[in-house]
Amino acid sequence: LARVLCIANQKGGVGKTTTAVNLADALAKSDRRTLLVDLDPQCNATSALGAKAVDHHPLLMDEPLSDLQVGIYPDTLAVLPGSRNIDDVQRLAASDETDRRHLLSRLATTHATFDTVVIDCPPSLGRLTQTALMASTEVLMPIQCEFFAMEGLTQMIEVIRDVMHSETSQLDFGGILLTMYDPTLELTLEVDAEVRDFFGEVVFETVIPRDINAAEAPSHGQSVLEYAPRCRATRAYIELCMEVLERDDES
Amino acid sequence: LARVLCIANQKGGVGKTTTAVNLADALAKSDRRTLLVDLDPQCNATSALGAKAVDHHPLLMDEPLSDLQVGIYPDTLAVLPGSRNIDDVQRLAASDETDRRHLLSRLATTHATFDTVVIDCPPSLGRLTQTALMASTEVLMPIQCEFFAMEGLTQMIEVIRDVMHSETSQLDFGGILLTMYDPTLELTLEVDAEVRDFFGEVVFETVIPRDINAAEAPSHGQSVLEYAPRCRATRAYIELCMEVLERDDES
Ligand SMILES: Nc1ncnc2c1ncn2[C@@H]1O[C@H](COP(=O)(O)OP(=O)(O)OP(=O)(O)O)[C@@H](O)[C@H]1O
Ligand SMILES: Nc1ncnc2c1ncn2[C@@H]1O[C@H](COP(=O)(O)OP(=O)(O)OP(=O)(O)O)[C@@H](O)[C@H]1O
Ligand SMILES: [Mg+2]
Ligand SMILES: [Mg+2]
Repeated sequence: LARVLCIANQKGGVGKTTTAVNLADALAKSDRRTLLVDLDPQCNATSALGAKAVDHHPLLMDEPLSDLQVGIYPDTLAVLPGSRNIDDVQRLAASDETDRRHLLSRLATTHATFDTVVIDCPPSLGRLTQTALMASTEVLMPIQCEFFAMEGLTQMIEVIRDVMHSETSQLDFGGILLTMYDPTLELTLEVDAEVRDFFGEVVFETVIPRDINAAEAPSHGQSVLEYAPRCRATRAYIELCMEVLERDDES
Repeated sequence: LARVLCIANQKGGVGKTTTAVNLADALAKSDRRTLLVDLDPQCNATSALGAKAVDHHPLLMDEPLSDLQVGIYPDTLAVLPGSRNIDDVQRLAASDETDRRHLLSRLATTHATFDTVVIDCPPSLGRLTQTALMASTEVLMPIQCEFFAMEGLTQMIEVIRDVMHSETSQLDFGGILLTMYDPTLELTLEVDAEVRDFFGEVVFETVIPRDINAAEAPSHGQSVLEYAPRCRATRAYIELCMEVLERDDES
């Protein structure tokens, strides 16, 4: 069975896409056959790796996913591109019972050919994110160390709990990741302490530092690991990947 | 007729709430009777001014808005709080025909008592943001000067155009605001040049600098104008307010 990591947080701009893309790349470089799925109508994860958004979302079509995915590295990394088609966006967002079953069965076909699947979600707690959580084995929540970060957390945790308690779910809480971390700012240290007090071990030891290379890499269609192999964000995402792989061995 | 400014962008974390709160405060300080409306399920605009999220969203209730708003300064600034109630959130997001008409007529009641209304939207292009655009006289789009900022812009512009062309709309394009601006970063200067080339005069001359005071102020329940009256973000939001008021005189 593949590990399916859902990268989700309703708060916007916290580093969901940056984490999804760079973690997927680090997993591929650790020889895990990895698929990055773009569920965000902005299609940022698709273009961050140099792929193009498509006219119809692959999860709403009938062809096999293997015909619709875009290879990034032969054998180890592929992207299931997103779509900006307004009808598809609304259909995915509404995720009614029929579409939800279809999406879940489409995503289940990935287990046969991939070791890990990473799903990038839009900044929302709506039905599409809930469907993505239902398809996942674990949820990873990026949090920026700022005041508003703590506000929406309880709502998010409630939705995750609801999905974990539903019959068909196989969802575990994968972890909380602190992003755009700047240890010189008082606010960063305050939120770090509050989050670790509240969530304890669930919070990854690895934090992702604020590093302009992470923001520049997507404009070159590359992961930060490819764009700036020795920068601080690259080292942090490699460390995160090792922590994610260790957590697998333990459970 | 009141001016109704819709602060919208589907990209997350670009400074929508920070702009809505601080522009509303600056307008109130310029003696415009101002109402800040929180349409985001995270209720960040509500707590940024020290108010509390409520159990039911005021726009979905029947009492007069004047009974449901929270006064920040007597006579010049009030906030219509948001709600995290999951049923209200889903009803607002779905914004079906009946609810949409109800929301629009509720928002129309604000014209009698306020000079300006500022609406903070969630990071989405869905029906709720479209309803907010329908209720507005102008849309103000904060953009962070980073690569992903340019990606979702065309979709956003299309939605705004659709609303502007519908019969009942009174929507103008208010302007594009560059936020978290750091002139020492190459990426900031590149995106600035690209946005101004493409949009010209529509882009406000005022840019909002990256300033930690803007991120700290909400944890004190204050606008940045109150929290740090002489900081760079405060000066920028006062300048923005003057530009917004000038644009009114011209049109
Ligand atoms: N470690 C980092 N250092 C510096 N900039 C970063 C870092 N991580 C992300 N960014 C930048 O911050 C912005 C927000 O990140 P990103 O788009 O990944 O967040 P998101 O949660 O996916 O946003 P959305 O809610 O819109 O989907 C982007 O412009 C990105 O390039
Ligand atoms: N000028 C600024 N300087 C420094 N930090 C800022 C500035 N403006 C906003 N921030 C911080 O950046 C983060 C994102 O801003 P904000 O929450 O206002 O964006 P948003 O677009 O409303 O996000 P969402 O899409 O989740 O609604 C917040 O933590 C905020 O405090
Ligand atoms: Mg994203
Ligand atoms: Mg906001």
